[in-house]
Amino acid sequence: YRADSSSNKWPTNKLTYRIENYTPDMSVAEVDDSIQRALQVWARVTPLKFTRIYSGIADIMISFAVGDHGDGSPFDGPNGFLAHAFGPADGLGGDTHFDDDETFTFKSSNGYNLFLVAAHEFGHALGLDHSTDPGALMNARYTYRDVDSFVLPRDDVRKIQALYGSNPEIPDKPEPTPPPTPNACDPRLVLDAVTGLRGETYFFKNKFFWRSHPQMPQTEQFLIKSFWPELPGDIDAALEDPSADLVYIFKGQKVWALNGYDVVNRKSLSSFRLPATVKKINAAVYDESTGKMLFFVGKSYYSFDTNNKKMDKGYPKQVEERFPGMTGKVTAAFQNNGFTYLFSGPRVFEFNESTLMRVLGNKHFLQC
Amino acid sequence: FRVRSVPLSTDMSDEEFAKNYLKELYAMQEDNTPSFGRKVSEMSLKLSEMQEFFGLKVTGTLDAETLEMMKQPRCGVPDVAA
Repeated sequence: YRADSSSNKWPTNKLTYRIENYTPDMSVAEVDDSIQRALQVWARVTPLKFTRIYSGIADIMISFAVGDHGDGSPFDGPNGFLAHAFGPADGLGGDTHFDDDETFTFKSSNGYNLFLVAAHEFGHALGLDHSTDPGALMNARYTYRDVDSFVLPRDDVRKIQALYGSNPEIPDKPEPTPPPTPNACDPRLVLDAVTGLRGETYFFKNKFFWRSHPQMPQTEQFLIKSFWPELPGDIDAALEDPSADLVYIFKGQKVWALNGYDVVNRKSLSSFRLPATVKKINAAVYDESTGKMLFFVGKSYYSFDTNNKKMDKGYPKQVEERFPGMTGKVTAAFQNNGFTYLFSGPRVFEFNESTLMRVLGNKHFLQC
Repeated sequence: FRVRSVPLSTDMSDEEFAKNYLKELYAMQEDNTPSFGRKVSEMSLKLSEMQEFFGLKVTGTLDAETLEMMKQPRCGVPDVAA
């Protein structure tokens, strides 16, 4: 009998759980709280009710173990497999085991957050399989997410409600809308930001990004936090300074400097000599032919000289002055092979210097 | 930083690691050498299955990106029902 998901479901909506032992990484209260909140993730969107018992056999027996712990699915030491659970059934069914060779945490993004791991495993214990949706809680890979603002993604809500139905009790305050994973084929898709990164191109939307390589037709979608746990979602702009091998991520007044996986610096918008009146930018691009960074704010733009670290004189200027035909607000921008691409809503304006060459759609870049 | 999907000069440990991963999570059978005239080893088929599951480029070979994905922390429940 192996740790395995199954498309079964429990014959009842009233389930019991029991915490058999504890990890030394956290206090008893923190483990209890994490487990209880992880079960609530599923109870909130279904008729399921979970009752804790402290002795005897519960539907969901929860324990921490290492290595071969007698269920036919041995753990593998630190990292790798973090936990597993058995699908709904008698006996071992529903039981959930955590690999205590891991470091489990209560709130921080260091180690593995027990609430997130448990919420995922309880999805299996209720009958869910892994999801191919990179934003789903039931995606097989562990990805840190902000725990306090956690909302069960739409893919997971849809699948658990297909098994058990929705929660008949109308909550006294409306549930936050389950966040959908952005769809590259959505004709109304408006990207948050686009940037090059060591020869690839990254397209950001909400908590996700698509990654595209010039020699590969397909793009892969990831959660931003699966690469950079510190970065927020819904960023405003991004640009790469290839001469410094840095990517800058902008959100509000904050700027993060990335070198590969690492956040190597944190700045503010003012460090790019933008006037204090500018509270956020909408897009940014590094012009390789001039070594200038262009910052777009609405229908205007500023030019920052990276060599002498100064804002060029006479700015802001109208975007249309430099890019005739670009009449809308610029929402994202990047350069590739000498062309400048300015995104305005779902449309993409391709410029060769100041000459408008084509008006494209996102699908030109994102495989649909 | 993560390199692109390029064939790996895999040392045994990576190869072994990948085989164990596929056995655990993709129900790859022990013996995965081509047999009965099969042109494509079961390992290549299982690699393709895993690459497709994670939205990677489906090459059927153990490239750097696939190995990197295999090494990411994850749930121990198989991705395909045994």
